[in-house]
Amino acid sequence: HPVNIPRKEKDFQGMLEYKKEDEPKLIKNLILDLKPRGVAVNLIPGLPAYILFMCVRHADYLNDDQKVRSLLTSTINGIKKILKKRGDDFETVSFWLSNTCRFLHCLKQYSGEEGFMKHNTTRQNEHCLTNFDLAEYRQVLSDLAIQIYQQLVRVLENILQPMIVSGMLEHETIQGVSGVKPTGLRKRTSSIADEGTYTLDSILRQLNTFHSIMCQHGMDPELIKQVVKQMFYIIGAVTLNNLLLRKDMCSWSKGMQIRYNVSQLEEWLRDKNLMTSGAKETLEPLIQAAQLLQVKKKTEEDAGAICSMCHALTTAQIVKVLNLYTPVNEFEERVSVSFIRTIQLRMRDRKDSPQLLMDAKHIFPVTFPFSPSSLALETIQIPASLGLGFITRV
Amino acid sequence: PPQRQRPRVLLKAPTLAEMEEMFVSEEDDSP
Repeated sequence: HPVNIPRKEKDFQGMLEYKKEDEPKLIKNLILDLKPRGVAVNLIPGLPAYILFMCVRHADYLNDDQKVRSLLTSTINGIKKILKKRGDDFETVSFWLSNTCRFLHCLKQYSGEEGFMKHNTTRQNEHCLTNFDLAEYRQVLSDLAIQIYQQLVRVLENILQPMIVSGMLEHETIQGVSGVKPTGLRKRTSSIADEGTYTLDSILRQLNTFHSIMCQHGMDPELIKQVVKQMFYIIGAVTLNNLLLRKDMCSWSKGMQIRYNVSQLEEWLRDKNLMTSGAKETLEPLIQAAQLLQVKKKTEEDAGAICSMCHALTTAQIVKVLNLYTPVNEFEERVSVSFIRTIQLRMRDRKDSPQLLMDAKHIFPVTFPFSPSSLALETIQIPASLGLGFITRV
Repeated sequence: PPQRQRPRVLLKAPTLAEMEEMFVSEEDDSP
């Protein structure tokens, strides 16, 4: 229940008053000690950001530049501190990325700059900052959000990395296509995977977990799309790089398995309404490598088809896959040296890089499109569980 | 929308790195 004496919401001005000496306590309780998995689960998404902004508003209202500066600096340092301490925990990083972005959006939405006020209600416009222009602090917060985003990518990469080769390449879910093992010895379906073996389902489950955490934290949908695109890029790059290094992964049936796995990832995107995220496009090199494993590789026409099909692969990658291609049954045959030569000749004019492996550590530049909130600041109540009894709704 | 009475004062901000430096030295000073 709220800590304040009940009053009509229209009486509030959407500000929070606190004493200067309580600032460290505010940072401690709201940032350093807040557990995303505990108390924060029941909060409205972005509540810490709204609370901090309403405190900034009050300091601005008092025309106290030192108080504003001090609060903003302590907030930024508090967020950096918690991310140093629990920076390997996806939930913590996602939570503070969401809140840092929301805080940044609030500073824009209530800046008084016309460009950011278009969607505001009359009441929201009355809540704009009156004394200070915080544009420089917005820049600092934007830089901080970029840092947190990169940290989030590193965390999810560490979690996904051990699953990718096993789930995307090694584990076989399609029965009857691989000629490697006699049918009786083949592993059963993914639902009964060997203990400790990651399957495609493990990857999909992990994607679900990441996605639901980000949604729960109220992360901007446009930002979620960027995270998902980055996750798919990592999955595609790590899978392709391993395929390019392993002869046992370059067969017709592996091509089939990879295409199936990719279709499941696409299905996941569709299910989450993320088809416009650009995530699927990052899998294109892998999709083409899988197709290359499956197409005919014999005649001049085949060579022409391969060259026009594999535009997302470098010549080095195409040649490597053809060299590694290994027949696993009597219907398939090795790619001839002359066919590979033909491909090389046809690709001569393509000015692509000699690069064989993809840069699996590449991070796409992130942007934080302005996303104003319809939430009315004067209606925000502070749950007692946050331990902020020393601040007053104004 | 209400009109502003007077232009807001731009609050100069240190960069993120400068902020961290200040923060670290403050922490070092603390007992």
